[in-house]
Amino acid sequence: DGKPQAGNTTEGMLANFFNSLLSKTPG
Amino acid sequence: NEREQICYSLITWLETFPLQSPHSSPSDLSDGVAIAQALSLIAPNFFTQPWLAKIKSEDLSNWRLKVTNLKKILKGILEYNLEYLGVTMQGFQMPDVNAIGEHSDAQELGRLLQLVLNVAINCDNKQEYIQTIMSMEEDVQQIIKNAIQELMTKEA
Repeated sequence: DGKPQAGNTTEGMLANFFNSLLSKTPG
Repeated sequence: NEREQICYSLITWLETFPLQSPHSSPSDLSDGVAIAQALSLIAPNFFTQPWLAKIKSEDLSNWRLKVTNLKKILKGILEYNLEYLGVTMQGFQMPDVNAIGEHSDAQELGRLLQLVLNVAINCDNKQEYIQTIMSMEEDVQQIIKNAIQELMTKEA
């Protein structure tokens, strides 16, 4: 339907980036 | 200017911290007092109360006294990186603390705040700090993301 995939929007890419930081082991 | 954008976005981020000292402008932050308070909130086991007590918070009219504070902060962050994270920032241009203390230089302050950000996103409570960033405006998030990515490429 031409809508961008969630991961491809700016919002989605930002969320992916910060979620990947969250999933890294602390310290 | 990209460096100044980093500075102002990171000041917006720093405004989410409940700090005793003013922290809304490069001038507010140029004496290092609010930055030191932020670090002691972020990593209290490393930036301890005795460490914070060594940061002069009164009679800072002489810019050299501000620079003395800023040097202690930079030294503390670099020690944190090495001792706690086991990394050095190869190739990352360190902030010119003289320019921050004397002129409240936004570009150099941006570099210092970038290093503070790096402590926040790697500390034991990083989840809290990262989620705060994720709740901020998209353009601020984007600049913070770029600032983090720049640091990631310079870590060794």
